[in-house]
Amino acid sequence: MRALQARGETERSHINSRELGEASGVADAQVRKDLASIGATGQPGVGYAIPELMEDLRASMGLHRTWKAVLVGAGNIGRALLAYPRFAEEGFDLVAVLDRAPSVVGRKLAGHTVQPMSAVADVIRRTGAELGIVAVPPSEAQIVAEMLVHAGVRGVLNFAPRPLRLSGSVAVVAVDFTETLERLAFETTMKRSL
Amino acid sequence: MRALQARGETERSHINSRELGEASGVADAQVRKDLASIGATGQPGVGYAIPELMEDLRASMGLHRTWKAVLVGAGNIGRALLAYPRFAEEGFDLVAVLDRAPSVVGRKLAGHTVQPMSAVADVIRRTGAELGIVAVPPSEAQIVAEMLVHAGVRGVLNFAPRPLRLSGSVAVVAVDFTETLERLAFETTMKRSL
Ligand SMILES: NC(=O)c1ccc[n+]([C@@H]2O[C@H](COP(=O)([O-])OP(=O)(O)OC[C@H]3O[C@@H](n4cnc5c(N)ncnc54)[C@H](O)[C@@H]3O)[C@@H](O)[C@H]2O)c1
Ligand SMILES: NC(=O)c1ccc[n+]([C@@H]2O[C@H](COP(=O)([O-])OP(=O)(O)OC[C@H]3O[C@@H](n4cnc5c(N)ncnc54)[C@H](O)[C@@H]3O)[C@@H](O)[C@H]2O)c1
Repeated sequence: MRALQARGETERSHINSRELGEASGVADAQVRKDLASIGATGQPGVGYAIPELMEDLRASMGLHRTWKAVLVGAGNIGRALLAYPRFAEEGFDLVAVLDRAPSVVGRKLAGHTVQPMSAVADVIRRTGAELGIVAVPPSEAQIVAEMLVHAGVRGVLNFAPRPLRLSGSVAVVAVDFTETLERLAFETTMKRSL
Repeated sequence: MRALQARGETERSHINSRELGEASGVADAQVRKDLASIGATGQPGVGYAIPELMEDLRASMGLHRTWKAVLVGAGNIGRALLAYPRFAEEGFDLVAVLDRAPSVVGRKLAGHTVQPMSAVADVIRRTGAELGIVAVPPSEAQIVAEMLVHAGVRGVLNFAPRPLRLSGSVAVVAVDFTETLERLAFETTMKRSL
């Protein structure tokens, strides 16, 4: 996907499975098999048309549809996410905000009225949200994630620095700035030795 | 590095360049060359001792030392970063916070007194900070990054959804939650089809 985006910018109209294989470290035949399984077809000798291939990839990755997400935790991280315009641009819609602090419940933040945690099942049923964003202190993350899964979400974005133990049928992705900082430390070290 | 961490957990004591090559998609001979350049030595027929190799890798990636960073922007993201314990654990030390809003300058946040932007050169000289974290609105990100680089930082962590144009000698890493959300959308889609 990243390899295609990079190539798409070079005005070339087609790409073949060998080039894709090299860019992603996957064998040529495997690329053809994977692409066939998502319905992408190439022409022998010419390859895959890049714009169509991007479409097929995005659709197969579930990126074509809008995803509804509920946010739990209206603290620093929660408020930064509510004010972040890029989500809506990418098809992610924050449909509700919940928190347990009485001083926060009922306040209006970025167009949402903060709901109490007792409303989580109602909110998920009413909005049809499939994703939950956990932006609470580490000690609360597991309980909150379980409440979200119990109420029906199928994917959890976890900001708390604490691994979650959830059922195998739920996707969990952790956000960890430390990995990004490590990458920065590495790149800064490399730049110095150039 | 990730491949090693995974293997390190399997109680094996050694790993050879062929296995490392397979795990990271790099040719066997290239692995040996790269590792030699960071001073890691393997024994013929036995391979590299995993704990020593991890040490060498971390040192070469600049992860052995502490990194000092200054934070610009004491808003939502800034405050969340100041309260985040994992940075210090990983050897990243937030040594100063700066902001331009008069209502924020002079306040105490997580043990730091917020400094005005006019103090950026002083602060970087006094603390010896090498990294700068940009947590300001998108329209301000470029100016703030240039001020940080001009004052001497050599790596920038950018939270604003706006690409920065900085000198090639400066490392820039952007934090973008949207990539993480895309990964979550993809994994949630995959889990459903299992
Ligand atoms: N991933 C990263 O790199 C990174 C960086 C910074 C912060 N964090 C983490 O993000 C999380 C949020 O940080 P923050 O600065 O926004 O914290 P915060 O304290 O500002 O906000 C937490 C919010 O969660 C609410 N809350 C607490 N327990 C709850 C519960 N059981 N149910 C519902 N709401 C509850 C609180 O009322 C508060 O509004 C923390 O776990 C923090 O460690 C992660
Ligand atoms: N990377 C992501 O996925 C993600 C997610 C959420 C927010 N963000 C981005 O992070 C940035 C910060 O978000 P936030 O919610 O903390 O914003 P915020 O408005 O709460 O805070 C911004 C702070 O920057 C200060 N500031 C503005 N201009 C400045 C300047 N020229 N010099 C010094 N300080 C200045 C303001 O006074 C304020 O305190 C924004 O660019 C936002 O789009 C990114």
